[in-house]
Amino acid sequence: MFEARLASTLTLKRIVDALREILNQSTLDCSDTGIQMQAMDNSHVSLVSLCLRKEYFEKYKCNRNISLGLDLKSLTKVLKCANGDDAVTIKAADKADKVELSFESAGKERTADYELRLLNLDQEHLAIPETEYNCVVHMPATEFARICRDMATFSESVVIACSKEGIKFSASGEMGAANIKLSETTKGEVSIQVDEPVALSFAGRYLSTFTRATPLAEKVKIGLAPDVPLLVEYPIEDYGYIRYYLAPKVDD
Amino acid sequence: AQTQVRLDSFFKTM
Repeated sequence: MFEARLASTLTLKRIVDALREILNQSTLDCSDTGIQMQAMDNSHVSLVSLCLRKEYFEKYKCNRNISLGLDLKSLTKVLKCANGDDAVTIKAADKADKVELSFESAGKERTADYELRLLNLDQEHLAIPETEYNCVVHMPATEFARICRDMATFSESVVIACSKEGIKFSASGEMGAANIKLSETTKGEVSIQVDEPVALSFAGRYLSTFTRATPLAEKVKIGLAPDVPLLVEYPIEDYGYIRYYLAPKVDD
Repeated sequence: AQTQVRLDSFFKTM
C-alpha cells in the first residue's frame, strides 16, 4: 500500500511541468524513504532525476516498494482538474493497475477523486557516477532561465566557460554573437567555486527545457567538469531535487 | 562541426 499526501497541488504541478517536456512516460519508484524517478529523453542526450524524500510529504506511507508507471500527459490532465491550493493524496494498492489521486479544497468542502491507469513500462536504471565537479556555480534560477532564452536567439550551441573570474555563456550564429558573463556577487546571489577552469559546449534547446523547473527553486546549481555531462540541479525545498544531466557536444 | 555525445557512454545500465 502506498499513500502520500501533499498540502498543495501546486508543487506537484510544477514538478510534472519540469519533467513532461523531456519525458512522455516514466516510472515513479516509491519506497519507505521516498519517491525517486530517473529517465533519459528519447535521444539519450539528457537525463532527469527526481528525488522527493518522505519528509517532503504531509503524510507518507509505503509498506512495500512499488513502481508506478505514469503517462505524464494524462497526469497533467488530472492535475489541471485541481486548484493549486488543494491538498492532494496519491494512493496505490500493492500490484495495482491504477493510481488514485484525491484533491481536497483548502476549506475541505470539496473533494474530487480521479483514477489513472498505470503503465507497465520497461525502464532501464542507470548508475550515475559520483562526480567531482571542477566548477560549481549557484545562481538565481530566473537568471539562468533568462540566459538560456537569450542564448537560444543566437545559436543552437551554447558554450559555458567557467573560471575564477566568472561563468561565461556564449553563442554565435548567422545573426551574430552573444556573450553573457556573471561574476561572483558579494551578496551571494551568484557563487562560483573553481578548482580548474572548464569550457564545454552544449545544445541550447536542452538547457531551455531544463529551465521548466524554474518555478520550483530560487537557486539553481550548475556543475561542470571536463568531458562529463553538465549537471543542472534545482532543489525542492530541503527535501529533494530535480537534477538534469546533459551530455556535451564535442568537436569532430 | 560538433557532434552531440550520448549519455550512454557516461551512465551505465544497472
